[in-house]
Amino acid sequence: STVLEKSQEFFQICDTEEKGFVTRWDMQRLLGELPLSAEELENVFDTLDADGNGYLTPDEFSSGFSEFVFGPAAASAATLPP
Amino acid sequence: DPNIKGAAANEGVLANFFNSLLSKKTGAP
Repeated sequence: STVLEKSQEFFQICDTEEKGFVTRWDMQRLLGELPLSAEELENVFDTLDADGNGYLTPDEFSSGFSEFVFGPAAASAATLPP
Repeated sequence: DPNIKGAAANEGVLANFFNSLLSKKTGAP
């Protein structure tokens, strides 16, 4: 649950307007706040946006965060249906 | 395989992104 909480905190950093999703534009707003280039932020968005619809949901975000914390195998196990 | 290299590069960027968020949260540089 700690990982989930962290993931939600990070999601809120990106979703400053509390829309419930994160767009490419939201990511670019982090340009001055994080030591990443615009291109790197684009890559992060594309990597997290699994279905490629242009919106990052909290689920997609936490799946990407789980992958970062536990590795790719754990993240896919977490997203498998029961 | 360029796809595997691309995936590995993206993992690095993702790690960088989340590490930066962690630093931002904790106030570390």
